Amino acid sequence: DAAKSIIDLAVYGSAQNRSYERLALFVDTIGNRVSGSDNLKKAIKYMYSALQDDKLQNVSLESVKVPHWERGKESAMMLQPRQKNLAILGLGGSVGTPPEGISAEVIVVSSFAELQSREQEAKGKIVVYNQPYVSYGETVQYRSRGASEAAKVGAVASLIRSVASLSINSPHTGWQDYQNGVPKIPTACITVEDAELMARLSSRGVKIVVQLNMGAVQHPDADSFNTVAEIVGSKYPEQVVIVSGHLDSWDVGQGAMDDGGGAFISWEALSLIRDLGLRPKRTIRLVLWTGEEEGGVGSSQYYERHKVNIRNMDLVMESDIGTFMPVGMQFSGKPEARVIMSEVMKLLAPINITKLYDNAEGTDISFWMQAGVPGASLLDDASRYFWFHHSEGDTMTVQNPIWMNHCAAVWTVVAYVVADLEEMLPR
Amino acid sequence: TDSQHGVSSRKLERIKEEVAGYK
Repeated sequence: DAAKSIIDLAVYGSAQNRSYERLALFVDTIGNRVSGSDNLKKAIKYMYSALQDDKLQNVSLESVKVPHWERGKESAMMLQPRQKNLAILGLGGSVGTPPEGISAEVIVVSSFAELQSREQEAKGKIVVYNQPYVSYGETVQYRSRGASEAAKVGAVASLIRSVASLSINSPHTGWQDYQNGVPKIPTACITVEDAELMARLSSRGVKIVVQLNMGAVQHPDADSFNTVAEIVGSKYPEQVVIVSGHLDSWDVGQGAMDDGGGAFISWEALSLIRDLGLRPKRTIRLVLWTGEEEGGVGSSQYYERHKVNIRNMDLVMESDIGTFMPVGMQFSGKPEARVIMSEVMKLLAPINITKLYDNAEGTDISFWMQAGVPGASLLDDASRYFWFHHSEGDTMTVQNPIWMNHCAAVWTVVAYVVADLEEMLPR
Repeated sequence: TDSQHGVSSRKLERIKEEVAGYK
């Protein structure tokens, strides 16, 4: 009755609210944790100590190099047709402006196609992208590529409508990628409200001028660590189920949702199994990734270091789309493995979270899944996730202890049962 | 062999029973 014991302990028993309370203490103490920052170093030290205090096995830090981008002071002001402050967040990896800033006329477009069709107008201007929010995966292209696409047509900077499904004048940051051979221009996100304002002004033929100041600096890569702890398997200790979330965050808000919740329900999974005196046949390994927000930097180095043992990797699990009320699990693997995972999910009937969906997702586990290892990701009611994502709104206030209890129960039952089955998942 | 899943029906039943044992 292991599954029922886990559910009872996590949702109704003495461990209820523990992952929430641990997360609150952590983010209230450390704050946000951007790659290369002192805060991230403190966070890793904190977790290294906390996991040891929790009597987990093989607590260790695995060294990696991560980007170190620093935002600096930044501001934007619409100068014409009237003065208005624009709330901005520079994008990770962006170059800064000259100290005096950049003052230029604006061209507003709603798509890359429109930019191409109006390329003659864009030279020497600031490109404002007012792309509609379709989905995160589709719309985030403007944040990732907007600067380089604007630079190709001679723009001096780009301001991109935040990739947000709801806005209260809140800018959302994120990583952006410069293309090789294309000039690097400053790039930041503006609010949905200001993007729409400038789009309306522009549609009326009104000339818009914006002053942009960004003090961003790219430092040399910094030392960082993936944080690891285990419950060592009793029968096949070399075979591993990974449960994971990422410890780094953006430099705004608290990183409580992205991905504090995922990291702390993953820790909770090991704590619950330990509390119940369970010892699965295989090793359950907690990995708290570093440098995820810059493109899975810590996890890619982890993969390169450990892929020699890929045949022993049973299942890789990552929670990185929030820890709202869970609705099931996403899974990627062969049909034979899916049948088994469907059976495992039935064990969660007592809390009515039994659905198995397709297409596990998670930057940090993607390297393993692409190489054929079965992968699973927590699916929750993430309808509000992109309200807060990468913004000052990503705070503990988003989190809910009851939801986290349920997330931890789902996460732990799946990790434990798969780790304890007599055979590894087919692959 | 289960034609849909490519796994031995006997093996599948055995694994289902094994998983059910965790209830």
